Amino acid sequence: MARVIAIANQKGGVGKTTTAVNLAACLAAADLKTLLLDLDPQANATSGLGVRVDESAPTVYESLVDGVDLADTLQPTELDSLVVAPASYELVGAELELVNDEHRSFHLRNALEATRDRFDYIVLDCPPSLGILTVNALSVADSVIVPIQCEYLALEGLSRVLQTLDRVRDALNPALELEGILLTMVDPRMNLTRQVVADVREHFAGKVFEAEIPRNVRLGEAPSFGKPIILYDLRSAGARAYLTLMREVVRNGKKG
Amino acid sequence: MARVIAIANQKGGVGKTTTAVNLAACLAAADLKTLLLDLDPQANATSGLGVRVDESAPTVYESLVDGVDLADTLQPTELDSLVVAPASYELVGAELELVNDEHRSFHLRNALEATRDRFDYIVLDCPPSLGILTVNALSVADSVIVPIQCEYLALEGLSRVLQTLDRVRDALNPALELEGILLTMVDPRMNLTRQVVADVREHFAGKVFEAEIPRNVRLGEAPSFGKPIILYDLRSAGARAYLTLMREVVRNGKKG
Ligand SMILES: Nc1ncnc2c1ncn2[C@@H]1O[C@H](COP(=O)(O)OP(=O)(O)OP(=O)(O)O)[C@@H](O)[C@H]1O
Ligand SMILES: Nc1ncnc2c1ncn2[C@@H]1O[C@H](COP(=O)(O)OP(=O)(O)OP(=O)(O)O)[C@@H](O)[C@H]1O
Ligand SMILES: [Mg+2]
Ligand SMILES: [Mg+2]
Repeated sequence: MARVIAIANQKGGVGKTTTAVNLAACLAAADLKTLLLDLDPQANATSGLGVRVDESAPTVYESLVDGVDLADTLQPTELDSLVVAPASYELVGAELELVNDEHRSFHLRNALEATRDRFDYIVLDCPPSLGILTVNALSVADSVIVPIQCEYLALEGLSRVLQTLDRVRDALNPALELEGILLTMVDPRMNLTRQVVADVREHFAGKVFEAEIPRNVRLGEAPSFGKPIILYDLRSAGARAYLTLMREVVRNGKKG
Repeated sequence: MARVIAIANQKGGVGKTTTAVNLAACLAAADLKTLLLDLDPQANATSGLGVRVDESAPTVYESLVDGVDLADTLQPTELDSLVVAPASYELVGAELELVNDEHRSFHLRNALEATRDRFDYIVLDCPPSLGILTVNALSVADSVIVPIQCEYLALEGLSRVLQTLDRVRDALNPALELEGILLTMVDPRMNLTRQVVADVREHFAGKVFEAEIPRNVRLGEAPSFGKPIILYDLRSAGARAYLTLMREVVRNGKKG
């Protein structure tokens, strides 16, 4: 029975995709059958794992809007236990096409119904907005990871995301939990970073992952080779951090 | 007659707001009457200049959707020649509310009609998407600045933005020009950065600003004090870079 984890934060460039790709890859490397589902029209997670999709092949868009079986969209990766449901630019249209649909928040839940039990983990990469695509993710997820970059603007965005979690929990998905807040791109030399890290850990005690993702050049380079960090540079600080995060997520799952 | 410049790129966290805030502030510091109009529901530009808006005060949302006069939304800043038309979270609703409006791309153009001539420059900060809010900005802008962070994923996003420019130019705004591509968060120690900078300058020769914005901790700190970089730390590398950008933009304007 898959644990479905959404990676969400409407603020741009905070490490959602880097986290989705690398958490999924680390889970797969631990032999947990994992599906990475890309919900962002920019399809960064899809290309970050080197997945190329033919014009004619179905993607998450066709699954959400045309009801194509999600299983028909799945693409393999370099890791045996990791498959990808790819995004495409047409997803931009999904927000508008679904707007008048009274079941618009549940298209993803329906799409995942049939495939869910084939996996141990399903990781959902969300776009930088709290629109229909992200709400679809939050409506089907068991839990949410909120990556935040340790800078001033990140804190405002964090309260916004948590408000949205509460609303989705009340209206659409009572079982939705916060898996944790993940501090990303942590640069210990920056005063601002240390201040923000301290504030977040104090204000949200118990909700922040022990694991922190350091600012690490290798994490920026890996997607240009279409590889997760553990295949690109296993000894890097970035790889070690995402492996630590993976273990923390799996342990949390067992306490369940 | 104001020059209207949109700051756009659907990729998150590439420095749109930092560029909008600091270009606007530098123009104002040069005694050019400047309006910074915040089109992002996250309102980072608004808070980055220390502008607080009462619950009851009208914002860009009321101007776009309810037809409130834009002049009624304007808020002062610490710089005499800089005012802000603030965003608010309700703008999230604008995308959905305008979707069935056949003039949905022109609400901002209409809102700016009356106020345009009071300014020398109007700077529009766009959200990380190519949805209705960004299309409204591109429909009224004279030109667009596209900030890109020098990392692999940035290049894919860049072609996407330029495609959108072309489409808006053909369908909605024939006079729309590319003001320039702005390289941001440049860290000369990163190999990937140097490679991306070289590729962009070669591939888009003549369209890339001479000015480059370095990765500079002070630029990340300034918004937490609600100040543009020139008031926060005038001698920083970030301040010098945005002043250089401002001069380049003003020179381009004179060549017309
Ligand atoms: N820890 C890190 N160290 C260095 N670079 C990083 C790190 N995490 C992410 N990056 C880089 O920062 C950029 C933004 O990260 P990413 O794309 O994961 O953010 P995002 O939240 O998914 O962005 P968007 O909001 O556009 O979807 C990418 O170029 C990525 O490679
Ligand atoms: N040159 C720089 N050096 C250091 N930090 C920077 C620089 N430019 C921007 N930042 C910081 O990086 C983060 C992202 O920048 P910014 O908010 O301007 O991007 P954006 O494109 O507007 O993001 P969004 O897509 O969410 O609107 C902010 O915390 C900002 O303070
Ligand atoms: Mg992403
Ligand atoms: Mg912004």
